[in-house]
Amino acid sequence: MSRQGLSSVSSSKLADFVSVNPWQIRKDFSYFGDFGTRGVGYDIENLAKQIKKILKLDTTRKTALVGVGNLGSAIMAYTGFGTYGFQITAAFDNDPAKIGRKMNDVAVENISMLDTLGKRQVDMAIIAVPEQAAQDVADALVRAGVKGILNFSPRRIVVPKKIKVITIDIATDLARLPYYIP
Amino acid sequence: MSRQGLSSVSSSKLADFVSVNPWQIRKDFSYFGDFGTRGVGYDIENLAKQIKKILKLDTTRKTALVGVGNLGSAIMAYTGFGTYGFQITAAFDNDPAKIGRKMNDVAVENISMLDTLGKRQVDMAIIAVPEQAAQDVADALVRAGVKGILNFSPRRIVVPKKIKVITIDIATDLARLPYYIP
Ligand SMILES: NC(=O)c1ccc[n+]([C@@H]2O[C@H](COP(=O)([O-])OP(=O)(O)OC[C@H]3O[C@@H](n4cnc5c(N)ncnc54)[C@H](O)[C@@H]3O)[C@@H](O)[C@H]2O)c1
Ligand SMILES: NC(=O)c1ccc[n+]([C@@H]2O[C@H](COP(=O)([O-])OP(=O)(O)OC[C@H]3O[C@@H](n4cnc5c(N)ncnc54)[C@H](O)[C@@H]3O)[C@@H](O)[C@H]2O)c1
Repeated sequence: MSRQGLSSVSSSKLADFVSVNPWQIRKDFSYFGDFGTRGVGYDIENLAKQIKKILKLDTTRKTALVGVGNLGSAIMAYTGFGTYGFQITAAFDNDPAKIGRKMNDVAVENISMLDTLGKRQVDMAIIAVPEQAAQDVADALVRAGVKGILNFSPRRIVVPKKIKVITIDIATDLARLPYYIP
Repeated sequence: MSRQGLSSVSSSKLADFVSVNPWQIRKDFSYFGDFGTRGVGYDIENLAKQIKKILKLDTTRKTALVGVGNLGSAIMAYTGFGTYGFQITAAFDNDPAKIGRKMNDVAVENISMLDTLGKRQVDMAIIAVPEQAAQDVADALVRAGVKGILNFSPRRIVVPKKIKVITIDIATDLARLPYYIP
């Protein structure tokens, strides 16, 4: 909206955008503190800042990538992470042919260096290694102090309760399509 | 569950698995026809078949991939598609160095051959090309008779209303993590 040059937006316009009731928007926002002015609506600049704060996306998050194969390379090159404040600042692999190579200004390191992450303020990681290596990699990340993991490997990984894991499977995304096709 | 050797399951066990109420499970399934036996529960083999039918995943779906770069290569090699009945049977690119190469038993074709998809019963496609090529590729897929598109490019693509598009952004998946990290 701010890209379209608007400076404020009403709760009913926001409600249309996300298909809920306007009172739901007002209720949810007032839970976190009142950002709006009656009759005028919400200042877009300030609203975006508040939402980022609520979702804890208001600081830059340093992220490590483990596995720089096909998927890992596509992830390293992807420009979409910056929008949410993520920066891939470390990449690891166990293939000697890849170690030392620079991708997007980040040099690929040997997986044995993973335990240095704690000293580098990296608290999130992406796993893009083959299935059989995924659990070992997850264990090493937990030991290194990582708190959140995005797991692409088809294997369910087991970690302590306080570590958050989100597993991605693009096959389930593709599987949503047939239902809509006549 | 069938992998664990169970032959039937109760609505309350299913309910725990997906965190809803048992009556919700019974109500949803009875909408599509009754599969369960009172007191015994649901036969797992039959239930899995019925669910696949409801979601239209009971037939093999031939899928085309456009763009065989880093992301495309990882998608070609991914074994997860088979579980939902998807098979990547065609792959296209515009890079002469890739055209003719075989990946997972599928030969990469020149993007100019895209219009042959209609005659090959391919009604779904995955877009993994750079942002600036995505809309042209989407237009060519619609002309070739494709009905559903999984779009990885960061650009919003515009297609006729009857074509279903699902856009993937792994950055939004990663962005779900910070909220859970203390
Ligand atoms: N979830 C999904 O939707 C999805 C989609 C595509 C691929 N995948 C999965 O992503 C993973 C990667 O796929 P890919 O096509 O990039 O494979 P790939 O073989 O191209 O890449 C794997 C990389 O991991 C490295 N590696 C292997 N063992 C390692 C270890 N112990 N420590 C560090 N690095 C190690 C390899 O050297 C290689 O560079 C696979 O598990 C695949 O199944 C998932
Ligand atoms: N949505 C996400 O979460 C996500 C994650 C990673 C990458 N991406 C996106 O996926 C796309 C592919 O990324 P990548 O790292 O594999 O890039 P890449 O450059 O490695 O691969 C792109 C491929 O597309 C081919 N190509 C280019 N123009 C074409 C055209 N007109 N017709 C047919 N083929 C064409 C190229 O020859 C190349 O093989 C990019 O748009 C990237 O932004 C999205």
